Amino acid sequence: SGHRLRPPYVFPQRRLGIHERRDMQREILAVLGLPELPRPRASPAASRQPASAPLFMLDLYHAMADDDNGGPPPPHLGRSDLVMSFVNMVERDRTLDYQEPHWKEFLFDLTQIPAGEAVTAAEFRIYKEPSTHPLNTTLHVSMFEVVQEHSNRESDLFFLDLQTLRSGDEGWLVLDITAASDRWLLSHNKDLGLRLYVETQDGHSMDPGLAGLLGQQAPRSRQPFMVGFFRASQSPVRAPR
Amino acid sequence: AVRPLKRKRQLNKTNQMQHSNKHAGVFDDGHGSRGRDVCRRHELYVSFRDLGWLDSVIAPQGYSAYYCAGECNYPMNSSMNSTNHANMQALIHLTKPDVVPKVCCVPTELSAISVLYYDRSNNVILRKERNMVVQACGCH
Repeated sequence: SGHRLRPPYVFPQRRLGIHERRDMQREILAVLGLPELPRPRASPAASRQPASAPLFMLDLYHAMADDDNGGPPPPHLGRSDLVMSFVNMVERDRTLDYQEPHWKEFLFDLTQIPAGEAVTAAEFRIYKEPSTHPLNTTLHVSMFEVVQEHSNRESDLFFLDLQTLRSGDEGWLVLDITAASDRWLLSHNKDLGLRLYVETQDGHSMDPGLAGLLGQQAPRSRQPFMVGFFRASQSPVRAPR
Repeated sequence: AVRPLKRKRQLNKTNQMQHSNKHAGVFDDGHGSRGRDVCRRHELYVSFRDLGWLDSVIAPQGYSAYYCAGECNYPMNSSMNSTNHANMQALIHLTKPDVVPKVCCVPTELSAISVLYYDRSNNVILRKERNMVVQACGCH
């Protein structure tokens, strides 16, 4: 009441009811910008989920922590406050028909991208093992976005990136797919289709698998995935509850 | 025999105090709201483990958020990170306590945290949330 001088910062001391605790946890999640309900307990299927993305993201997490302590930020990370890796993927191959160019196609579900986020960069990461045929030659790996599919003719494609490497090379191949982000922000609910071609030095199309590029059959720690770097385009307005 | 008991009751009171502040997942250092100490930073740990989120949150398992509490009385020394205005307000508060409120002990420097978690589609997300950790308190 103002006359009886209460200690200036004593908080009401009482136990929260079950619903209040649940509301409190939801509010803490909202302040942290996390989705509302935690993911259900890891199902057995989750143990078969690719581990490549979590391992990569754990490295980014430590790099972001170092960035907070003044260390050099890795590329793309300095300008981003949200990084999403996408593993939900369907993979399609066209490698048996000898006349057509061979390709490998990857479909990604982008529905979890929150609204109000601007893309600062996007990458497609695929692991390459040393390939022996042809031996010691130059390979050109190109990536396209599948803009529109047609039943009676080739799909409409949009060029994204080209990388040149040696057939004996091994490691993660990183393809820049930032240019595809304009379209995917307009249509979240449509899967993003990425198509990969491999050509030899003399222009012959080659099965990406034979070139050593691993798809979904690879070991969990080497399966392909996609990474998007985002920056909140405006400060999130928290609706009163 | 009495003194230990008294001390034991004192400890129980403190534990009870800590316990009552121990909402699931949030711990503070227990004596932050009792002693008349000057404005300073107090420990406040938000535990994702106790909030039951470790199925979703890969890292960290919690973080030290801290909070600011304590007195901001005139004269405020340099450690209290005060401004000229705060000193002026504290002075006027002494003369007109009913009109001008006390100076507040508030965060003056905040930093971000990063949280790595699974979303509902098992995608792995890394989110940086700004202004989540109190680095310094001051009278303002």
